[in-house]
Amino acid sequence: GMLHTLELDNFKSYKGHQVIGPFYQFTAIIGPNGSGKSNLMDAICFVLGERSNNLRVRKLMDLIHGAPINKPVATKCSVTMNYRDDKGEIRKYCRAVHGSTSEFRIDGKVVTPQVYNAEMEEIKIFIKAKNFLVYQGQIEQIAMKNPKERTALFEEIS
Amino acid sequence: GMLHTLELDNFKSYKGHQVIGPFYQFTAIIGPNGSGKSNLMDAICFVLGERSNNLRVRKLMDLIHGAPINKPVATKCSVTMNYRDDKGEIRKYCRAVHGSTSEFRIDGKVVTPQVYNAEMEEIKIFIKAKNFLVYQGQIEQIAMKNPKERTALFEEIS
Amino acid sequence: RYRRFQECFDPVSQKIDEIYKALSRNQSAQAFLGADNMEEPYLEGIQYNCVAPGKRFRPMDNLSGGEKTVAALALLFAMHARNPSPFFVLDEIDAALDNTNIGKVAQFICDTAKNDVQLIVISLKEEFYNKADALVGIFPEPANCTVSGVVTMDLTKFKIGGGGNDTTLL
Amino acid sequence: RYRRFQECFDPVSQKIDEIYKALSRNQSAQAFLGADNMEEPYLEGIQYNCVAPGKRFRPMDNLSGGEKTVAALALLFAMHARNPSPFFVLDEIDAALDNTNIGKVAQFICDTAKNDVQLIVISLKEEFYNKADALVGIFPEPANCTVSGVVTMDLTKFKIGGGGNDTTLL
Ligand SMILES: Nc1ncnc2c1ncn2[C@@H]1O[C@H](COP(=O)(O)OP(=O)(O)OP(=O)(O)O)[C@@H](O)[C@H]1O
Ligand SMILES: Nc1ncnc2c1ncn2[C@@H]1O[C@H](COP(=O)(O)OP(=O)(O)OP(=O)(O)O)[C@@H](O)[C@H]1O
Ligand SMILES: [Mg+2]
Ligand SMILES: [Mg+2]
Repeated sequence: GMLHTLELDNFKSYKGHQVIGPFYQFTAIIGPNGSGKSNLMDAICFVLGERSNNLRVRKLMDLIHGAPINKPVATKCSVTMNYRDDKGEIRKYCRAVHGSTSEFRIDGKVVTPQVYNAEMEEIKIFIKAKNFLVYQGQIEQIAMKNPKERTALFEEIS
Repeated sequence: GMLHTLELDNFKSYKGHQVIGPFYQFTAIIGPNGSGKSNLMDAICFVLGERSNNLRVRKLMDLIHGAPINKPVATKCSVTMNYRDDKGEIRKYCRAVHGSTSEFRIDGKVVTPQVYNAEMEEIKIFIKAKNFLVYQGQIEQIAMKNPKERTALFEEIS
Repeated sequence: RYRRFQECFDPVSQKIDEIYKALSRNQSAQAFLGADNMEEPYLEGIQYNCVAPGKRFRPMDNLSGGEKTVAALALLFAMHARNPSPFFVLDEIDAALDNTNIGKVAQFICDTAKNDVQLIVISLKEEFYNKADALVGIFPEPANCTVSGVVTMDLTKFKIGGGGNDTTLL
Repeated sequence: RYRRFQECFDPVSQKIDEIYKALSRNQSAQAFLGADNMEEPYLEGIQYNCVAPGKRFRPMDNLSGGEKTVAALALLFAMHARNPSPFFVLDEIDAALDNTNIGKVAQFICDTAKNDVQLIVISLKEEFYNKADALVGIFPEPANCTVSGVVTMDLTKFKIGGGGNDTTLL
């Protein structure tokens, strides 16, 4: 499968409803400093189930567009990943934030976080292991983990 | 004043006796990955009195050329900074490592670490404050220090 | 537990050397993974060592910034062999690379993308992103608070006859 | 103790805004330093805030990678106003900067070097190092263990009529 398009609703620096994509086999995100490239990566990690401290915010509410200047434009924000599976069908994985709780939907139907996470593992996305995500400035640390940390990484994916 | 030339003796990847420079008002150090650019910065920090953990080694002996592959080429290594002071005269500041002890010399005369450090502060080099040195990968952290750390930085230079 | 761990560890430790050679484009490069405790590997640590082309075996903390980046990418892509996520997202992994290594890493990413893994990279360097199939351009829109505008560009139209170098982008 | 601290703090907090404007080459950029406890500043923290051009006042942890680099350089050069070390040594500070910011920072470094501070920078980017007065080139010599060779090149000969852009180096 592959990531086809993303739909962002008032997520970080993305105001209103924005559809991003389609993403190809090899897609590069470019733009000047401070334009919102890493925010787009945060959107992808958010929809996969990542915790707020790895999204560079203290609490989920800060993800809403305008929150850093105390003028959030809405009470909720959401990201939808339109994922094309191996059979070529599009599945919609959506995560939204209302106040401080997260809501998860698959193809429009609300599901529990556990079910959502299990579906993610079905398509081989292990958000805890994170061996397919590299945050800005973190690449060198991956080679320098200590032996015990490395074992823990292997345990996550086994 | 300004840094005029450096003399390295078996320091890290610099084998034997190497004279580097002269350094101009604005000098750039260039070269491929792994060639020894950061080692040259380590040589400058070493001669200013920096501790071994900020020189990317566990102990001072590891600074000797060949130490990482257990074939140190000598029992000592040294760096001399030829510094041109405001009157245009050259002063020689030298630090050497024999085994695990450091030896400090100014214009060829052995001095104690305290005298050496006092002389450094004379020419406005406060190695503890380090507000004029930025190690590889550390620039962003300088802006993100917490308020207390920032106060400590000011105390060092006052 | 031992069996599950070995099932994970073996494919990665077999692949890591091949991937490190491909990333460095040099057959003399070597990479190995070794468990401290062979009987019960999950109880202790796993060692990782790389020998950069033209250098000798030395501790990993001796590597320079650029050498660490290449070593980390080798480990990540080797782990992928065992746990094949559908895509990778990499944010400015090319920051510490010199121009030669940028070329090698970009080519490796390009080749990997062709073999059924989707790659999404954030980069500031033209030498890196000009090899992509498509660009997603983010620009700041004038507003009170940072607002990101988005534009997408399909590069495959420009790549007659493979290679990315003849596209003078943006 | 209060007096000594203020003697240090005042010149820096006056200078920081001017330096940040010069680094961003934009008069709408702002930077301020403020002590939490005005009577006894050394007992508590010092706040540092930057407003990037075209943006609003927001917490520092909201800055992007490139924005943090510029903010850090402003602080360093402002502190230098109070404690003028004879030289700076900066190791790949341009890693997170886009091409526009590389140009601005390199120009700022060039201007600062002319005013009595010696600058020694390590860089992989030609847009940065082509503004230098001299290059120190480090290359790996063939050997068992990493051996660095050194070559020095005086660029001032090539800079007829200022500006470093006409030098196609190495
Ligand atoms: N909730 C939010 N609402 C509006 N703007 C936000 C929000 N959260 C973060 N931002 C803004 O987004 C910008 C940072 O974007 P980001 O980190 O994605 O930049 P970038 O493109 O990755 O830059 P760089 O190339 O420097 O890494 C900051 O200016 C920040 O103020
Ligand atoms: N004592 C020593 N003797 C010999 N070689 C050493 C010694 N200490 C470190 N080295 C070697 O120096 C090399 C690292 O050099 P350095 O970190 O200066 O590279 P660099 O030019 O800064 O590269 P990059 O651009 O990737 O940051 C390593 O390959 C390391 O093995
Ligand atoms: Mg970023
Ligand atoms: Mg380096």
